Amino acid sequence: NIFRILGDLSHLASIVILLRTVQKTQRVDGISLKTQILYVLVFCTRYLDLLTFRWKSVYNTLMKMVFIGASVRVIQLIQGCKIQNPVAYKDMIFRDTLQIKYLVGPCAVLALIFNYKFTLLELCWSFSLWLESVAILPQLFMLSRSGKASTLTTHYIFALGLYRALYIPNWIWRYYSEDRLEKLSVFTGLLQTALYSDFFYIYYKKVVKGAGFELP
Amino acid sequence: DNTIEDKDEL
Repeated sequence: NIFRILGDLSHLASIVILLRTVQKTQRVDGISLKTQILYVLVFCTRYLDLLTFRWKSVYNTLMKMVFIGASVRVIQLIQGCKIQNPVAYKDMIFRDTLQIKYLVGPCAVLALIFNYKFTLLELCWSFSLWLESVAILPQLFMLSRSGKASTLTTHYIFALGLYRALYIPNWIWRYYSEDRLEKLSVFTGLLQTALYSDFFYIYYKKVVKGAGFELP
Repeated sequence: DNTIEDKDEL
């Protein structure tokens, strides 16, 4: 359905925006390395089914590979800036202060409690959903502390948030047309979108209505 | 019955 395709496309767009920006400018200011590391973890734990070789479609398999590959490439590029632009890199690390363990730990516990089956694949899948819903927090935390972000960073976060938001009408659609309801996905998806809502509001006020992006 | 094959979303 249209919402799901648009959601996937905006997810893809967010990654392309990020990749191109870092590649072109060799700058990492405003980007949280921790959030990017969390995304690698999210994709690697979610798409473990690639290893079972019971692939669903060319589209599905290809997108999964692209997401894993692109998230690893982002880390590589950021690490490249360490040499190219050490001052900006150090400044980023210095401001990227939210501790990952406070996110990974609770997500692991939640995955142990909420899952469909107590198997490694299912636990990892559930973990990836929980982790994805909070993976943006180091990035938002960084933004809220610095109070300023480049327009591209905000476009990136916007596209990323839009993706899960578009998945919500997709789930409603699938509930009625396929009688299908993936409770875990829906709940974590709502949580994820809720975390973005504040950001969406500021984005709308500042970026869409002109003016620079500045948090109060 | 949520198996890994059911998870067709990204």
